[in-house]
Amino acid sequence: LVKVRKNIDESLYEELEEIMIEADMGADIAIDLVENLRGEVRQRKIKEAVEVTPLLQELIQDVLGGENQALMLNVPGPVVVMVVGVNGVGKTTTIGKLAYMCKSQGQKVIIGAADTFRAAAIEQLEIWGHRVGVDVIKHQHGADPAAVAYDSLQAAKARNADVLIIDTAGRLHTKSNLMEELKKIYRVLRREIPEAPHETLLVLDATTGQNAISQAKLFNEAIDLTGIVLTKLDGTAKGGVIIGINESLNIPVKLIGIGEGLDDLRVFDAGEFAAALFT
Amino acid sequence: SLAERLQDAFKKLKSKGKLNESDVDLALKEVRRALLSADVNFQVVKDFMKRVRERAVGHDVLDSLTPAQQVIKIVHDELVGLMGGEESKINMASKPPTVIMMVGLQGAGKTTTSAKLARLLRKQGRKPLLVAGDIYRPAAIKQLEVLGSQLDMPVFSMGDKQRPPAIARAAKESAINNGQDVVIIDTAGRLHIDEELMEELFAVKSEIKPDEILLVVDAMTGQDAVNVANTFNERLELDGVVLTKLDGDARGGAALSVKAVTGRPIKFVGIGEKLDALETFHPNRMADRILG
Ligand SMILES: Nc1nc2c(ncn2[C@@H]2O[C@H](COP(=O)(O)OP(=O)(O)OP(=O)(O)O)[C@@H](O)[C@H]2O)c(=O)[nH]1
Ligand SMILES: Nc1nc2c(ncn2[C@@H]2O[C@H](COP(=O)(O)OP(=O)(O)OP(=O)(O)O)[C@@H](O)[C@H]2O)c(=O)[nH]1
Ligand SMILES: [Mg+2]
Ligand SMILES: [Mg+2]
Repeated sequence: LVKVRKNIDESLYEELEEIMIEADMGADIAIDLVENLRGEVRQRKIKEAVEVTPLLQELIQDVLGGENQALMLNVPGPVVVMVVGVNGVGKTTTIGKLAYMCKSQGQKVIIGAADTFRAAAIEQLEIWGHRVGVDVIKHQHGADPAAVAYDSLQAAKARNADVLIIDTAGRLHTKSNLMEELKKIYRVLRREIPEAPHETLLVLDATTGQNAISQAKLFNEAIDLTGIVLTKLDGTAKGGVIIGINESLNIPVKLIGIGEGLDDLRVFDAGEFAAALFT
Repeated sequence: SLAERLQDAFKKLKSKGKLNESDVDLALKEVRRALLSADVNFQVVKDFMKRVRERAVGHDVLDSLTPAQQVIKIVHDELVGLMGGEESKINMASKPPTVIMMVGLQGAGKTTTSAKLARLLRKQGRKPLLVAGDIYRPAAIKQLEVLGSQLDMPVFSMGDKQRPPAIARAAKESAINNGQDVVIIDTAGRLHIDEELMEELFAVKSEIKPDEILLVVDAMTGQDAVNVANTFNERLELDGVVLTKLDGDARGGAALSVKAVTGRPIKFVGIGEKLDALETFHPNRMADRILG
């Protein structure tokens, strides 16, 4: 994305700042990173313009914590994964893909259909369960989501499942009654297994702008998030907002969604992510 | 708030004496910052700030006792001028049925908005027919049928084995036979860079020549809004935009980006998950929201 240049000049730094803002990193973070970059360029006595962008990628990769933070699926089962997020970001689809990923690694997976609110949410999840070949625990439409979570956990224990993934209804983080409902689901799981839910994943849509920070903050306050799934990275949006979320809330991206198929889920790679910001 | 930050900025600047143009430029940095943090696209902000600056370096700011207020007024007026000026109504066909096509990215709110729009149009005296044009997403047809039954609104479906242009054609004919005068076609979410699926939308358009093509955009969309809006508009020639999920705390800068880049008006806003949560667009309220 960066123009080819001979010299390291002000226009190069301006261009990098613009690319970062357009990647949804946020103006303040972009400005800070450009300042750090200038300092590093001086410190390392860099003279070639072509070396500047890779250096910036390196700085971004450092912010993202380096080591890839995988899902903690290696504890004695059932490992409970609770999936949350605002409306339409890709929770249900991600659960289908995650179930497939776990099953492909030889794990026995069960899905809990705790979105009892949205039209045809249960049917949608059942189709995914059928595609992957895993059981979906459900109640009737309108049932208490915490009751579905509870029953799913009992079923997971009884059937010796390795992983239980719980789908929840999309909800805006600003709706306190809906956030209370989420806390209740969390408490119900925690009462049954002290470490459950082992993973609380916030699903974020890569097309989201700065509002993602507010989403991460409020969902985290409600139920202590362990990771983020960044979806729809197969589009043109870069998802740069996760850098700010990492810096201010220390929540790592663990998985990325790159399409609508069963197989379109990848473990997050900070290096690839940093590189993609500039291509 | 932006108003407070501008007041602080001008206070500092005026303490050095009479205001000049470069003082105003310094203060305008706060406006630029506010727009970017509201997710207005970078290029759109650049162009917008040029217009604002032209007006902000005039005497009604430089000589004012309340320059911050003057600047806010200029910015607000420019935002309203850019986003407003059109009526929030659907283009009705001279000969029924009026055909409306709902398009947009995955998860934007098309299916829910289709049902909301049907409800709104029925309240205005129309007889809508909802059309299940998403043959890909698991249980998409079921979702629209459930919403239709909640509203006691007819839903036309041919299952997921027929292609969308054929479904749209048959739905239009069915509406004519059953006396429905508005046909609302829900389509599958798709990426603007998916050649095949964008071509499919074009095929639906060519088949039934809609009177209204609405792009459904999530209010929390960031910088990417211009790419999406531009591509959908170039391929389909949009008639309008619906901005959804405004019941959250997203500042909604995408509204300005989409209008600036396509010229198409935002006609409706989604303000909740319930089927009565659809309102006409108010540019002054949107301007307040974007400025924070
Ligand atoms: N292109 C693309 N589309 C995706 C991805 N993940 C999900 N989607 C699509 O996004 C849309 C919404 O996905 P859902 O799984 O229903 O989202 P959700 O968060 O469960 O939605 P609610 O339950 O209504 O809040 C669907 O059309 C999915 O196919 C992705 O990584 N890439
Ligand atoms: N809070 C809120 N939620 C909304 C609004 N509009 C839609 N939703 C929710 O957003 C989610 C996605 O809505 P859908 O109508 O399924 O979106 P879609 O564009 O049809 O999705 P695809 O068909 O997968 O592309 C659902 O959970 C809806 O209930 C709104 O204005 N406010
Ligand atoms: Mg869902
Ligand atoms: Mg839909």
